Amino acid sequence: GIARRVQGLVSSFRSKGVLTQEDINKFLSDLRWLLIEADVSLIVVNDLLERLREKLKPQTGVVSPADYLLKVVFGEIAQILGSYRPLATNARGLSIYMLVGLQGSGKTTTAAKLGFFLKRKGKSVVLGAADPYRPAGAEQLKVLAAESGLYFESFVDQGSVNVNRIKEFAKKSLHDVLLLDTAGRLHVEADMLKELTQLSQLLSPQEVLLVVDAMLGQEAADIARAFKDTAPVTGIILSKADGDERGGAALSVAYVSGVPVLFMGTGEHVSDFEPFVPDETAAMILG
Amino acid sequence: KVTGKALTPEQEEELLSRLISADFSLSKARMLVEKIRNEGNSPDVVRKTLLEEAPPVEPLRDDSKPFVAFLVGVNGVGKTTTIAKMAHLYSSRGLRVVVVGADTFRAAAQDQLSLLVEELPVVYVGGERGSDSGAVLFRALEENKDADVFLVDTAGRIHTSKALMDELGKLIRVSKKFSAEYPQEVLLVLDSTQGLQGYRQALSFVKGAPITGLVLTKTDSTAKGGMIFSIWDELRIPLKLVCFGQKLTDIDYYSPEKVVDSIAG
Ligand SMILES: Nc1nc2c(ncn2[C@@H]2O[C@H](COP(=O)(O)OP(=O)(O)OP(=O)(O)O)[C@@H](O)[C@H]2O)c(=O)[nH]1
Ligand SMILES: Nc1nc2c(ncn2[C@@H]2O[C@H](COP(=O)(O)OP(=O)(O)OP(=O)(O)O)[C@@H](O)[C@H]2O)c(=O)[nH]1
Ligand SMILES: [Mg+2]
Ligand SMILES: [Mg+2]
Repeated sequence: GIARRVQGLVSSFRSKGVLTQEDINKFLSDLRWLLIEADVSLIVVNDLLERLREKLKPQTGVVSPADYLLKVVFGEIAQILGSYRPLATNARGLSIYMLVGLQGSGKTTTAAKLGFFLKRKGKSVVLGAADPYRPAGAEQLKVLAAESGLYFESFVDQGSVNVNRIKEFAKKSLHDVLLLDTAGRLHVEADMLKELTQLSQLLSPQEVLLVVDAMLGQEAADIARAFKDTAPVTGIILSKADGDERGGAALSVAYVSGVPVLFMGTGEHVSDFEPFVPDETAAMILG
Repeated sequence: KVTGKALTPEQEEELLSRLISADFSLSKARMLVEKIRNEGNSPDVVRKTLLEEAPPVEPLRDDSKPFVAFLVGVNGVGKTTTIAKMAHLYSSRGLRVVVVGADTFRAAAQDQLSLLVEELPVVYVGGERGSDSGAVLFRALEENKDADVFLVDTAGRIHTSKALMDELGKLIRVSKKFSAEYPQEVLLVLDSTQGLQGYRQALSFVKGAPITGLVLTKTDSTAKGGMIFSIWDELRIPLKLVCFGQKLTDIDYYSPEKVVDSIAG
């Protein structure tokens, strides 16, 4: 992960007593390649380095240079990534949380995981199918709901999402939470992004959660930007964090979207799901 | 976009950045820029160098009948959808195709694949969720002795999982009961949006199975697939199929020119 690599880079400063501007420049130059090799999007690497360049100051030896470098870099990364905070609730009734993201990113599975997590916190949760395209997509959500003891409702009618039915359901529902699983879409599919904008405008969900595959490559920054411009993304859920030792995509998406990583998916089972904390649970991503 | 003259240092930096953004590994990107600089810096040299370094076209080993192909890969990359696309490709040529739904693990995996191919003139063999995937494959091969093509879908699993490698090994052994030639292809499906992670997946998968080729999916995204250069360079695994959408017809054979053009811009 990123953390272990940065620690490795900093270890060469352990023997140093002071930190000169020249040391800082060399460190930043090495850090650039380290972040690229950790799969952070290039544009985010460049921005992050600029921020660090402004923050890092020469040290006269009161603080160990290695500790100082680690503190500033980790502090910056942790701040960008954000961390778990309780999900927003609708004071006037059913809270709607929308799950959005690329094809295959893990939205449907994550809906079940998040639903199960909220249920264990005492919430009454409904998993709502709002993906009219994926063959057996609604069935997949229904099976997962049944396995985790969650309610299920399909809002797909004749190849499209029935928004009025969702609104009707929300009005009458005595449940606490409706998790809407939407169709996967690329950041370059204009009509699909438009559909997403309409959905969020019509439903005014309490949360729009971007499900991001932790294994994304350089494209992560552009993906985050497109979704951020399309709908009011309020949080990130990192999926398949068990598949990656680099963690770059998490940093890219958090940086560009400006919203925190709230949860992390760490496996295929409904219990492989945890609130995101940059220092401990992010060990999987930050290493 | 470089136009006409030798590359300036700024243009070289821009080329390096473009290659990194196209998911080339750092070492590969640097090596390419070095090669381009030594060969004289021009847009034609960029294209020519990329073509030289690109994986060659290696056709699918589908000329012997029956032809058995496994599709493997991590979760959500597009294995199931690609199986359906290949089923359409082969069945529309009049070949007798058997689609083997050997993902007996994931929720609604069987429903998804059987729905995807239900309009196609193919045989679908699947199994109950939780049943043994080897038994599904065995039954498919046993009950369709006159088929031309067997397309085997497998469960997605993280590339570092030993359980995956064991299951893959088991499926290969089952197919070998019918012919030493099987499977002629074990295709590793890579999601182009995962960039260099795909290269790491390839490193892992080759330890557990004889990977014969790659499928690159979701190229309708903006990802350029640069990691296939490293996979060819270090593992000698060629790219065979490219997918660019969710329709059954959104599949084509790999073309080095098309890949290079999308990178060179
Ligand atoms: N290992 C691992 N697999 C995961 C995780 N989350 C989801 N998956 C798997 O990833 C694959 C894709 O998950 P889905 O939930 O179908 O993804 P999706 O975003 O709904 O896909 P579309 O609806 O087609 O866009 C499935 O095989 C899931 O089991 C995770 O945290 N870890
Ligand atoms: N845009 C685009 N989407 C694709 C492509 N290939 C597959 N998909 C979509 O990606 C999602 C996942 O595809 P699947 O075929 O279920 O992937 P998988 O590898 O079988 O997933 P698991 O079995 O869960 O591991 C689906 O929504 C597909 O429609 C492609 O080339 N382009
Ligand atoms: Mg889904
Ligand atoms: Mg599948």
